[in-house]
Amino acid sequence: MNIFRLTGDLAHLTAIIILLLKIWKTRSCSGISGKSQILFTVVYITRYLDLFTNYISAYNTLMKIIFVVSSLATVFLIYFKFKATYDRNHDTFRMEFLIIPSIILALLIRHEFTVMEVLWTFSIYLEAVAILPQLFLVSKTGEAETITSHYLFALGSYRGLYLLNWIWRYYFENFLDWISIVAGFVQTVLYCDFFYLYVTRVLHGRKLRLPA
Amino acid sequence: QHATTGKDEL
Repeated sequence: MNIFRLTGDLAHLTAIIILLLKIWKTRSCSGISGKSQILFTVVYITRYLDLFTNYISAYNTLMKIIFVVSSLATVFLIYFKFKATYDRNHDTFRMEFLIIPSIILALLIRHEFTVMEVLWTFSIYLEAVAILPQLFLVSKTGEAETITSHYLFALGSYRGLYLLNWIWRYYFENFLDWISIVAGFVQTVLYCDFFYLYVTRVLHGRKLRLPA
Repeated sequence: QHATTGKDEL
């Protein structure tokens, strides 16, 4: 564990809490892509199957359980409890466009051809692109609530901080996993346009509105 | 590096 890993994990946790609180406090999930949330739930479930097979640390187990449970809770709030507020007309990105290529790529490029390893690799690839339905929804409506912007910023920072963690681990632990690194890089790049708008607009007290 | 090494990450 290094400082980048820890802050990355905390950014991830913060993002999840921001989203749940936003939905709960406003009793609304408008502006939130239910599809991205379903994809994240699939990511956590397929990645954290190792909860049943190996124990790493109390921290590791606790965080994995929090991610799985909170993502399930988010999906429940969007599709059941506050479903009347869900922007289904704008949330039109096709999930299979992300899921199917991720499955194919995981079957082709992975460390070992075992069920657990392919599912883990699939989760890494799917996570890299799982935010696309959310970014698509924001681009369709042309704006995002400030709280949604904070959520996206925290969620985007997390994999960026992991990139620094991987550089650290390469130098100090001689650890290198190209699958995580390349996917994490792609994931972070997808947020760049949003990061720019966040810094130039939201941090200056304005709402996130896309340029026409 | 081996396949199982990255699994301590989240």
